[in-house]
Amino acid sequence: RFRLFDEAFQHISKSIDNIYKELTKSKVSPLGGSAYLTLSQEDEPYLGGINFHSMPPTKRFREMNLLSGGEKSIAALALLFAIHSYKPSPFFVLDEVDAALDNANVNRLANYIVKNASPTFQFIVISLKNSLFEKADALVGIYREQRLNSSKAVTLDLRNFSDKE
Amino acid sequence: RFRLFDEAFQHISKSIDNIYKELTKSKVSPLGGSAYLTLSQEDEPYLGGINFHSMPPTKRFREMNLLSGGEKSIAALALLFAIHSYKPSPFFVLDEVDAALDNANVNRLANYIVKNASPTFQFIVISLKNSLFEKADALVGIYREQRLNSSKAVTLDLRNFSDKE
Amino acid sequence: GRLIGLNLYNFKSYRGLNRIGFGSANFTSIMGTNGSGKSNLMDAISFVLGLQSNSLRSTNAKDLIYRGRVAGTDNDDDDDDMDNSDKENYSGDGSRNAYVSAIYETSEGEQVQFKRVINSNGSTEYRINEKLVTMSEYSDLLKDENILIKAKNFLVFQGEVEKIAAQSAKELTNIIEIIS
Amino acid sequence: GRLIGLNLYNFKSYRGLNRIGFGSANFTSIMGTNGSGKSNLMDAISFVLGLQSNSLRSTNAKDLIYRGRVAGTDNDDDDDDMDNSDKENYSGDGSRNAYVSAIYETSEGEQVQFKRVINSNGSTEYRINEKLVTMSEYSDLLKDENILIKAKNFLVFQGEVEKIAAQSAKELTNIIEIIS
Ligand SMILES: Nc1ncnc2c1ncn2[C@@H]1O[C@H](COP(=O)(O)OP(=O)(O)OP(=O)(O)O)[C@@H](O)[C@H]1O
Ligand SMILES: Nc1ncnc2c1ncn2[C@@H]1O[C@H](COP(=O)(O)OP(=O)(O)OP(=O)(O)O)[C@@H](O)[C@H]1O
Ligand SMILES: [Mg+2]
Ligand SMILES: [Mg+2]
Repeated sequence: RFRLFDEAFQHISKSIDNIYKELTKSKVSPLGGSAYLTLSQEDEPYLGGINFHSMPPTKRFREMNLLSGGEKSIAALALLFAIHSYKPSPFFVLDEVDAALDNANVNRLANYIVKNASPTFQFIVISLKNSLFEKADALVGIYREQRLNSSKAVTLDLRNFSDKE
Repeated sequence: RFRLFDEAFQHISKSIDNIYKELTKSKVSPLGGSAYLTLSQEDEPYLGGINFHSMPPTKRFREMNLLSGGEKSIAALALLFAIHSYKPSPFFVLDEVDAALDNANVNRLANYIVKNASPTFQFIVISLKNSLFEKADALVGIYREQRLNSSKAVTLDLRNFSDKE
Repeated sequence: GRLIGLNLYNFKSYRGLNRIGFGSANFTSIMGTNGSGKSNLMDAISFVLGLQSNSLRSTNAKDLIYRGRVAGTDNDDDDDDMDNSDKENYSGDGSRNAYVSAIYETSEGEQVQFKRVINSNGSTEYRINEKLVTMSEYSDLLKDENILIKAKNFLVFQGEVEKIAAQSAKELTNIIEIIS
Repeated sequence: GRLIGLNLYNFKSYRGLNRIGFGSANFTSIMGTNGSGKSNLMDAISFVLGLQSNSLRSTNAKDLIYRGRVAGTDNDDDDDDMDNSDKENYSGDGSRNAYVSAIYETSEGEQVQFKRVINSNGSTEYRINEKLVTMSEYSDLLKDENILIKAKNFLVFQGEVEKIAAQSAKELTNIIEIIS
């Protein structure tokens, strides 16, 4: 039990920093921020807790409660993607995770998804922001068909439009 | 005690529907939705509870838990504005209340604010969406001054730009 | 593996049969106005994978069945005084059932249909390629594909993302424990 | 009445004195990138009106005092192993105090300065036009202007708007009770 837990923890702990850097790199801070996990009980970790620390670029605080709304969203996504890298589920479903993000962060998230989406890692992302859904391979448009009093869906493959930005 | 409570309740209860209609009217539904308050204990209301019901345009359900994220935000704002109408505080501070709203709802909220903002009803609204802050009288831009490791603010009066959309 | 498409039948705001395909896209975005039914579609995906109704903004499975009258067919006027006891009438015929099925391609390239049905009495059934199975058989097959419903580490519901960063050390240990 | 402007001195991410004016605008919008300090500005407004630190994302008033070294002045290297006990050093001199003052124009057109100070030991003082007053005198004057801190019905913090619609019947009764 210890071995399995430790293996998972070590793997996730190694990948969290790189993923966080990828989600926070910018021209202003080419290196991005830093993130890491710590164990509250070294000898029997599954009985203790795991603390997650993240430090946005140019900042110095590591406590989660000091982060802003947008900074927390990015940290959370990095953690999720790091956990995924250990035992990859075939797909992710994200519902308006970009709600608190400014344009720069939305673009970084969109680029991360475009770069990591693959036949074995499928992303299904609900968003109201065009700078996110423009970068998708396909769009599912949901609308309310008033006459039928029902939701309806149409699908559009964006890859057919060659000038896709 | 009963008289004061009742007076407040009656006033708020009368204004909630009009405010909700103003926030939900559109070309598709010129009448907007409907909203009302009910008392769980008619005789001693301050001992019971007040239930808030809202029904978005074209919908029929009144339970709050069935509303979507955006529908809930609009209902909440209508309630706040209705409470304000009874005993108006001089200003409102709203922090990214538009996070779950689609463009149509952001525009309706912005128009409501523009229409109701006055020297005795001041709005201070934090937003990441340009369709909201473009309509303000003045902008406060917050940025991080990296060299000083500090937040800084600049103010810009938009009314000086005559072509303000 | 990957999710090829979904069929929603009388699920939440989706009346009758609605087919939604993801094709060969690796990154699909869902868009639509407030209240159009985007989160209900995510609820459909979560439901077909085995999540219980309390994580789908509902108190019981019956809430997940489409309720609504087609505008104009019945006399709408008597709707105005609708209260909870009338809900049955309102749904027209109270005897609707609902289901969500997902067409999934396994990592070996085989197509499997996962289906979860809600009967009008609120009980649910699990089916794989239309064959009735138990809940644990259903979730075992999903586990083979690394779809771990108990961890839910691949589903982020609306408004929940910030909570993930701030979750307690204990919660984080639980997730890692389930995964390992 | 109306809020004319604010002065933040060593408050949260605002180092030293920062003046922010609202001028004669009836609708002011605050914009800026993630983590720039927008919600901290709202915390400053809430703080100067008398809200306690637990509604300002902090455990105690000392957390509200600006912490941070100006980049380049000290040796930054020893920062990397910063842990909680080092916080005092990190803030450079631990003896900073902070305040927020609000210039407010009453409905009769008179300008009043509300000021709330945080001393380096974490205690706070309330001042009206620089004169020290008790907390209840301070909040009574605000009440005259219909600024009811207990009801907080005019402040919506980040991420809280949806909860307002879904609040319990009891909570709603409380607010109406305070208002009436
Ligand atoms: N069983 C049901 N039958 C019919 N309609 C339902 C049922 N359950 C929920 N709804 C409707 O679904 C709507 C909410 O849909 P949903 O939450 O998917 O919206 P959304 O597209 O995610 O919107 P937002 O962008 O605001 O988050 C509600 O208006 C509600 O009336
Ligand atoms: N006492 C303090 N001293 C210095 N900096 C602080 C202090 N308290 C909080 N901060 C910093 O303030 C930042 C958060 O600011 P704030 O929450 O105002 O951002 P925001 O502009 O609202 O961002 P978002 O758009 O993501 O909501 C954090 O990065 C944190 O490091
Ligand atoms: Mg939604
Ligand atoms: Mg903020």
